This record gives sequence, structure tokens and C-alpha cells, in this order.
Amino acid sequence: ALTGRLQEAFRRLSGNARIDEGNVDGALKEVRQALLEADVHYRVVQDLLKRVRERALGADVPRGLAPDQLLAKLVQDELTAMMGGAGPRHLAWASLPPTVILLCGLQGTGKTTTAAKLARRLIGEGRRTALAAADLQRPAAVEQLSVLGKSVGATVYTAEPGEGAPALAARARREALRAGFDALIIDTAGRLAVDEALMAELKAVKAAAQPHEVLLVLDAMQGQDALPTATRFHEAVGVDGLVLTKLDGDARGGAALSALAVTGKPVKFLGVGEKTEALEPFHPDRLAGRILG
Amino acid sequence: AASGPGRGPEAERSLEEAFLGADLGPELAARLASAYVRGGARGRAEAADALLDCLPPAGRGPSGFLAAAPLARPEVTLLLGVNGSGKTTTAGKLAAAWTSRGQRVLLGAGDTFRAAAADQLGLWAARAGAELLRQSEGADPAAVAFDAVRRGVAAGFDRVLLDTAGRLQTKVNLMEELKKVHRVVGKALPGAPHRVLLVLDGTAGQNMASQARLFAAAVPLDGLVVTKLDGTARAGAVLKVSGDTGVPVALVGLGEGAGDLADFDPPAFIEALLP
Ligand SMILES: Nc1nc2c(ncn2[C@@H]2O[C@H](COP(=O)(O)OP(=O)(O)OP(=O)(O)O)[C@@H](O)[C@H]2O)c(=O)[nH]1
Ligand SMILES: Nc1nc2c(ncn2[C@@H]2O[C@H](COP(=O)(O)OP(=O)(O)OP(=O)(O)O)[C@@H](O)[C@H]2O)c(=O)[nH]1
Ligand SMILES: [Mg+2]
Ligand SMILES: [Mg+2]
Repeated sequence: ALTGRLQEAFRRLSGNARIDEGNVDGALKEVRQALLEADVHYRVVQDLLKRVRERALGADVPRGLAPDQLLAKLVQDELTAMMGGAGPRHLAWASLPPTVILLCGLQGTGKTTTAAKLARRLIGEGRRTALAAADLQRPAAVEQLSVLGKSVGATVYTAEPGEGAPALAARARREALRAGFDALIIDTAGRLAVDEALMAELKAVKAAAQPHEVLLVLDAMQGQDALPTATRFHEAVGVDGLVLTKLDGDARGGAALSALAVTGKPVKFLGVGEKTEALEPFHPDRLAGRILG
Repeated sequence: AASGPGRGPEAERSLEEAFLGADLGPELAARLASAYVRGGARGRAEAADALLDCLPPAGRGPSGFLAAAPLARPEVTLLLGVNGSGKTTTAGKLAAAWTSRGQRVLLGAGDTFRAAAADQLGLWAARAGAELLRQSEGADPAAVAFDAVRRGVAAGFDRVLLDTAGRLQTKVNLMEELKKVHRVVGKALPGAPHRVLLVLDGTAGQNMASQARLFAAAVPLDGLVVTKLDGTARAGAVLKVSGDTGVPVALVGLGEGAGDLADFDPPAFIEALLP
């Protein structure tokens, strides 16, 4: 089901026998508007519509659909393909435990909560899971993860006096290995992608932890800045997957498409609430529908 | 003139993209780009004026919020907004700003839900030289707010600053809880809360509109706080939100430290939105 604005765009085509050079751009203009309102980055929108236009005017256009239905289908297909085509969406399990998962992202996106949710999920799958509270900056961040970790039955490694985030990450990995954990999830401090010192620290944490999976945690309501942010995090530490949080609200979530387009990496999990059980695996077609409204 | 972005569709398109990138939204971005190009040499100034006009009339000048004298004694300020927007940190910074002006500030730990929320605010209270009122986790947030205001009155504080739990604006039960907090604060002290501030995450896009609309529908808002403007997000969506709701922007958050809070300065904010 497509939003009112898109219905309008497509209705304009429905009087026509087919899509052609004369009517396609008018309809695509409305699609552009809808995607921008959904917070998809303008460059990603431009590329997407270019591909849709080519397909709409191309030789292998699906038959038997009215022009408006056809364009709706092509847009939805293109979105779904972008989201589904970005690679396997499950976690990359290490051949030898522990699998180390590193969470990173801007301030307040839901990393600490997601760390605990992920731990709960893995423990539910029968995997012994530990957490490392490597945010040594935010007031009571360690306490927050400790409380959440305890509530899901996960061991939480916290820094010793004088121990920095990279040293904690290295030690947590060693101890998780020795204790036979299947997974170690490392929570880090929120940071600006343009903060050179903190991005250097993140690289040091990554080097110390040697994660099998680096997840960028994004807030579903993020705007156009999701593109440059995701680009910088990806260039700094190499993102393996995305987590999109706060999808239990009415934010359209276009930021996910921007981040996905620029990293080439898939959304692996969705945060759908504040409780530790509120984590879902990702379904491309559902998010595509949401972005389209 | 040889200066300026030039005319024609190329120039207009590239301007529109700059405005889109600043989260002004497709409608405003298109309108501004066209005005800018048509304005020729005066294009940039005209765009700046158009942006200023988006703000409500009462919100087009420097907000003067931090130095404003308290409206009552104690003056009660309520902070609300979606999860992770920066409410608790803003409470800490605001407390620091007021204590540095010689005022006695009581912080109320109104987030009784999230793990370590009261601990986080407590650390900020210590940092700011303010006092903290908290109850046990799971306590009724309205009860905490009530007690904080009563304590503020009884102990002669200049300001009571009430933090609340993050809530998505579409969660009806949480918005009802917020309305109850607001009502109960008024029972603790008639006229309170004197200032109700909606804290908006500066990295947010068009969802700011829904946030402002639904929070304003729940409780009367006196001001907006836009956080995380020290990053690359430009928070352009705030302009239309402020204009549509008539709620002026009071403060901007510029970092994670106690001093990283400033009055809203419209010309400076708008300058950052222009290419
Ligand atoms: N409604 C909802 N709230 C969420 C979700 N994920 C996280 N939150 C809330 O968002 C707020 C921020 O979450 P945190 O886990 O503290 O975020 P963070 O990224 O660790 O923040 P920093 O460490 O400060 O960068 C909290 O109030 C969480 O409860 C979600 O999926 N839905
Ligand atoms: N860079 C930057 N970070 C900020 C700013 N304001 C808040 N933060 C950070 O954003 C994160 C979330 O801030 P909080 O104060 O916990 O947000 P909150 O709204 O109280 O969150 P909940 O209570 O969980 O809903 C923390 O890491 C803060 O340090 C700001 O102006 N700039
Ligand atoms: Mg955190
Ligand atoms: Mg808070």
C-alpha cells in the first residue's frame, strides 16, 4: 500500500495506456518528494529513481499492469532489492568462539539498549554471551549496561581503575575466550563521526577487540546526516551491518536506506521498543513499505 | 554580477540539494532554491530572510533564555522529548548554567523507568552543583515531580528542573503519563511548570514535525531545545516546526560537557543552513 502522495502520482498515469517519456518524470517527481519526506538522502533518491526510470521505459517492462500499478511495483521492487541485496542478514559467526560484536554510532541512538537486547536474543538461542561496558565517558553508562546485562543473564566486563576502552576491549576478549563464551558484545560511547579523537579511539577499540562483526546503530528518525555519518564510520572502522532502532514510533526510517546505500551493508536487526525483548531480525519488504509510507 | 551561485537549473538544483542536506525538507528546499536563484546578487540575503520568516514572530531574535530571571520562586522547568534526544544532559547543563549565576537548583529525577537514569542525573547534579531528588526505580513519575516541586518550595530553591523519561510521541499511554506529570506539577505549585521545553535531537529529520505536533497536543510547550548541533546535522526541520507550532527555540546543545549549552541565535543558526 502506498502513501496518498504516491497514489496521486500514480493516478496521474492511470489515464494513460502506458508509461513513456512524456509522463514518467511527472510521476517520479512525486515519488522523489515522498522519499525525501521519509528522510532518504537526496543522492540515494536520485540514483534510485534513475534506475526506476530506466526500468519503466525499458524493453523488459512487466506486462499486464496499468501504468500506475507498474510504477508502484518498480519503486517497491527497487527499494526491496536495495535492502535485500546487501548481503546475508544474519550475524557472522566466528569459526572459533567467542564471536566478537562491536556496536558503534552517534550519541543516543540506542547502542547500550541494543547491546543488552542482542545479548538476550543470543542467550535465548543457547549461546553463552558476555557484554563489555566500554563507554567510559557518559555518566552512569557502565551502570546502565551492568543493570541491563544482569537483567538478561549476561556477564558484564567493566573497566578497572585506569583502564581505557581499548584495554578493556582486549581484556574482555581474552577473558571471554578463557571462560568459553560463545559471544562477546562490546558497547561503546556515542560519538560524532567528525570527532577525530573519538574516531581514533574507536579504531583502537576495534584493533584491540578484533570483532567479527561491527554494527552501526542508527536511529530511525535520523535525517540526511545519516549518509555522511555512515560513510565516515564505515571509512573509519568498516561496518559489517546496521541496526535501526526506535521503529516502534512513526519515523519513516529513510536513514537506513541512505546508510545501506553508502556502506553496501545490510540492516541486520530492528529495535522496536525499550524492553530487552524488543529486537527483531530485519525484513526488507516491510521496511520498504514503511519508507514509502 | 559574477558572484553568487549563478542562474539556471544547474545552480538551482545544486542549491536545492544543499538545503535538502540540511534537513529543510523537499518543499522548503525547492522554494528557497528558486528564491535564491531569482534573487541574483541579493539571493543569499533573501534566502536568509525567508528562513527567518519560518520562525514564529516571537522567536526571531536571540532567545536570552539562560540569563532570563526566574518567573516565580521556585521557577519550575519541565523537560520532555523522545528517547535519546538529550534531555538528561540538557538538564545537567541547564543546572550548571543557573548555579553559575548563583541560583540554587533542584533536579528532579522524573525518569523512573530506564536503567541508571537517576544515577546519570545524579552525576550531573554533582557536576553542576545542584541537588537531586530521586525515588526508587519504578516509582510513579508524577509522584517524583510532585515531591520535587514541593521540596523546591519548602527549601527555597530558585529553580526546580524536572527530567522525564524518553517517550516516542505516538505511544498514547506514555503521552497520558506525561499529561499526568504536567497536571500534578500544577497541583504542587499553581502556575507550574512555568517553562515546558521539548528537547529535539538535532540529527533528526522530518519526524521532528510529528514530535512537535504530538507533544504540543499533549502539554502546552514554552520552548524548544535543539541538541547535538556540534555535529554535521543542521536540523533544518526545526524552522518549520517552530513556525507551525508557534513555539520559539530557547536553547541549543553544542556538545556533551556542562558548558555546551547556548541561547538560540537565529541569524547564526540560519547562516549555518546556507551554502
Ligand atoms: N522506543 C524505543 N526506544 C529505544 C529503542 N532503543 C533504544 N531506545 C531508548 O533510547 C534511549 C537511548 O538508548 P541508549 O541505549 O542509552 O542509547 P545509546 O546509543 O547507548 O546512547 P549513548 O551511549 O549516549 O550514545 C533510551 O531511552 C532507550 O530506552 C527502541 O527500539 N525503541
Ligand atoms: N554531541 C552532543 N551530544 C549530546 C548533546 N546532548 C546530549 N548528547 C549526548 O546524547 C546522548 C543521550 O543524551 P541523554 O541526555 O541521555 O538523552 P535523554 O533524552 O535523556 O535520553 P533518554 O532519557 O534515554 O530518553 C548522551 O551520550 C549525551 O552525552 C549535544 O548537544 N551534543
Ligand atoms: Mg550508551
Ligand atoms: Mg534521560
